[in-house]
Amino acid sequence: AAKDTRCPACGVAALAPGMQRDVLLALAKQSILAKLHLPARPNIPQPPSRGALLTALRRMRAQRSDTTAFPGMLPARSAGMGLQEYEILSFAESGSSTSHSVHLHFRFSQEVAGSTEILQATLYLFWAAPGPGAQPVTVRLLQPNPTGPNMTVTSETRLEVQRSGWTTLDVGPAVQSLFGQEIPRLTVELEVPEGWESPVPSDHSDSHWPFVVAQARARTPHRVHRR
Amino acid sequence: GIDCGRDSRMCCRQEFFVDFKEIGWEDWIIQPEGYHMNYCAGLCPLYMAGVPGLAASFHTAVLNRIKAASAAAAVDSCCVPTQRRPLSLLYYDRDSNIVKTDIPDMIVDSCGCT
Repeated sequence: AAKDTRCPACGVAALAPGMQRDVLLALAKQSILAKLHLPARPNIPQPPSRGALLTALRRMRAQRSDTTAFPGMLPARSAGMGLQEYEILSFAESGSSTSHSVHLHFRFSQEVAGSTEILQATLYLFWAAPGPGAQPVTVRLLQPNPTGPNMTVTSETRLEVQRSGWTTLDVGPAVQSLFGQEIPRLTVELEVPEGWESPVPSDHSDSHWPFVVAQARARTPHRVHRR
Repeated sequence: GIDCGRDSRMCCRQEFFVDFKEIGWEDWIIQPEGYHMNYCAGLCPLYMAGVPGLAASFHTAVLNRIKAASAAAAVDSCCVPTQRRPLSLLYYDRDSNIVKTDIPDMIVDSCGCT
C-alpha cells in the first residue's frame, strides 16, 4: 500500500489492489454460502440428465400456467413478507423393486430443509403406454418409522391409468413433515397388480423420469417477545 | 448515488463483478454466470453526512454548509449501500437437486453517507 494511506472510515491500511480483489472475491463466496446456509460449496455427485432436466422444466412451466394453490397448503405466493423463497426440483433415485412394485426416493438437503417451511410440493409421474383398458396403480408415500426399521405409510392413492402421460400428486403435507426430520427423504412406492408392467420408465436417463417440485420459504426468524 | 470514476475520492459505488468460472463455481451454479456484487468506497466528510450519494439538492447543500460550520464533532461518517437488489440463483445442492432462490440484498445499486 502507498505509504500511510488509511481508510478514512475505519482506519485500516488500504489494501494493495491485487489483494483487494482477493479479499472481495472471498467476501462474495462467503456471503453467497452464508445466505444459502451452505457450510461449503456442494460437490455434485451426478447432475440429472439434460433430457430429464429440460422435460421437468417444461412440465413445471405448463403446470404453473394452470395450477391453483392446493387446498390446505399455504398458497405459493402468499404474503411473502420479503422472506427468501426457494423452488426445489428433486429427481427420483431408484430404490428397491419387485415384479409388481418399485420404490423411488427423493432427497432434500439438510440446509434447505432445516431453514424453510414448505408452501407446496407436487410429485410428477409419467405413465408409459399402459396396456389396453385402465391400469390400476397404487401410490403410497412412505416415511422412516422412528421406532423401527420399517417404513410407515403416510398416504395411499389408487389411480386408474387410462393412457400414457403425466400425472401429478400433491405431496405437500408429506414433504412438510419430512422437513423436520434428521434425513429429509421422501419414499414413494408404486404398486401394480401381479402380471402388469411397471408404469414408470425403467432407466434413470429417461427424459420422463419422476420428480418432485417443492416451493419453500425461509422460516420467519423466531422472535422472542420480552415484556 | 454516484458511480466511482478513476480518481473519485468522495463516497461512490465501485463496480465489482464476480465471475463464477473464475472462482471455480460454474459446475454447481447453473445460472447466472456471475454477479455484480459492487461495493461502496470514498470519503464522507461531516458536511456530506446523511445525504444519499452526492447528488444532493440545493437545499441539502445549504444544510450541509450549516452542518460543516457547526462542526460540533468533527468526525467523518461512513460510505454505505443505500440501495440493494436480490441475486437470483439456480444451483445444484449436494443431493443434485436443482434449487432456485432469490437472495435478498446481494447487489449494491447505490451508495451514500450515513
